[in-house]
Amino acid sequence: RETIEKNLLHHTHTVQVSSLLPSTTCTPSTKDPHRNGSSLKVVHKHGPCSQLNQDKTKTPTDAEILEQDQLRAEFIQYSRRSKRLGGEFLRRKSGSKASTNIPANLGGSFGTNNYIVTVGLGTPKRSLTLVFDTGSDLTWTQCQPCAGSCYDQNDAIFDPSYSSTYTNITCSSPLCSQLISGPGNQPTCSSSTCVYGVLYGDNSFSLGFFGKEKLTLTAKDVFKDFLFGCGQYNKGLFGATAGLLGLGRDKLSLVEQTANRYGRIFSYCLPPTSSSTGHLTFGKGSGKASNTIKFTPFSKSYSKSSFYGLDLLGISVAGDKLAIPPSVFSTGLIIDSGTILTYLPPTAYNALRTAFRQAMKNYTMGEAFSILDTCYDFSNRNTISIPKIVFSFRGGVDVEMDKFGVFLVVRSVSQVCLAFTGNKNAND
Amino acid sequence: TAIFGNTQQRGLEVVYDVGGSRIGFVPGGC
Repeated sequence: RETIEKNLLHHTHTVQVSSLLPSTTCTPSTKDPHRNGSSLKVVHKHGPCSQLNQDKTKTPTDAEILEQDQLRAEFIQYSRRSKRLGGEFLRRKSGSKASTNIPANLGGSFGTNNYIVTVGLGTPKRSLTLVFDTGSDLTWTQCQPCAGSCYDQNDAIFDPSYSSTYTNITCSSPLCSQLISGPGNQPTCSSSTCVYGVLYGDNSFSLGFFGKEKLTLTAKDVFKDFLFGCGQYNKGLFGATAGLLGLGRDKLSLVEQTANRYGRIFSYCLPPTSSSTGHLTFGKGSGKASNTIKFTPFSKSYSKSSFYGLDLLGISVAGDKLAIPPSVFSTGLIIDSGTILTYLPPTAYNALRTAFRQAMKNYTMGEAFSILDTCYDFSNRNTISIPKIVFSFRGGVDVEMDKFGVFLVVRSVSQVCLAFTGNKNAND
Repeated sequence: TAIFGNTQQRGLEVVYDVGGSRIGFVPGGC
C-alpha cells in the first residue's frame, strides 16, 4: 500500500478545484526575475492583470476562441508544407474581399494570442501593448492616420508624424526586400515607400508602411533603428492590443534585430493562471538562475522554417509511456506561444486520451466542448488528482506539464476539459 | 506537425537559445 501511495504521489498532481478558476484580482508572480533588467511583464490578455479595456472590443466566446485556435493550428500546418500551400489554404478559407487583395503570409490567427507585453515606441516614447508571438516574425502596430481603417485599441494609436525618430523604408532599400522572407509577402510600393501586408489564418490582417523607429523594451534596452510595420489598414481578432511582437527566427524578428545585444537568447514564463503575471526576458540572464534547465536541440526538419521545431519522441501519462510508434512523431512539433491547445497526430492523441481517461476514471465526465472531447464535472469535488503528463524530447529531455498546463475551464468547474486535441489528418 | 500550445507551457520556464539551436525547459521555473 505504501508503494502504491508513493507511486500515486509521484505520478499525479493534487489540485484544489477552486484554483482552476480565474480570480478577479491580480496576484503578481513572486518569481518575476528582472535579473538583468531586460524583462517585460507578461499578462493574460483577458485577465485582471491586463490593463486592456475589454469593453472596447467584443470578447470572443470560448467556442470562437477554440475555432480560431484550430484555424491557427491548421494554418501553421499548411504553412509548414510550403509557402505555396499556405497561400492556397488562405484562399480556400477566406471569403472576404480584403483577403484577395493581400498576399498570403505565414503567420497565424490572432484571436487566440493571449499573452501580452508593453513596450515603448518612438520619441517621445509611447507605450504600446502587444501580443507576443513566437509563431511569426514581423512586429507591427496600428499607425495614424489609419488610411484604411484601424480597430479600437486600448493605447493611443501610434502617430509617426509626432515622433522625431521615425523613418519610412524606401522601396529601393534592401531592407524592403527582407519582407519576402519574413511575412513571406512581396512588398509593394506607395510613393516610393515600402508597403508590407500580412494576412493571418483567420483573415485578420495588417497592411501599412514598413518603417524604422526607436524601440524601448526597458529603460536600459533601447534600439534605435528597429524595423517594424506601421499599420494603416488593420482588421481582425486582435482584441484591444496595439499589434504584435514577432519572436520567430526570421531576420525581421525582434530576436534577430536585437541579436548583437542579447545574443539570440530569450525566455518566458507564461502566467499559470489568468490572474497572475509572468515575464519575457531577453539576453543571457535567461534561465541561468536555474540548475534544472534541460535543453533539447531544434529539429533539423525545421531548419529552413522560421518556426521553432523540436523532435518529440514520446509521451507518458501517470508514469506510463504510451505505446506510440516513433513514426507517428516523424512529422515534427512546433512550439508556439500563440496557439492555446496542444495538437497531436491522431494516433498519439488517441493514446493520450485513453490513458488520461483511464487515470481519471473515478471522476464524472462532463459534456464535450467544441474540439475538446475529454471534459470533467468537478462540481462536487474540492480537490482532484491529475495524472502527470510528460513529453520526451530529443536529447533525453523529459518535460513534465505543470498542474495548470493540463486543463482548460470552459464555463465553470462543471466543464473542465483536457487541453489537448488531435490533428484531423495523420500527415498534418 | 504537432503543436505545443501555450496552455501546456504554463508554469514552465521556456528558454530559447536560438544561436545554440536549442530550447530549454525549466519545470516549475515560474
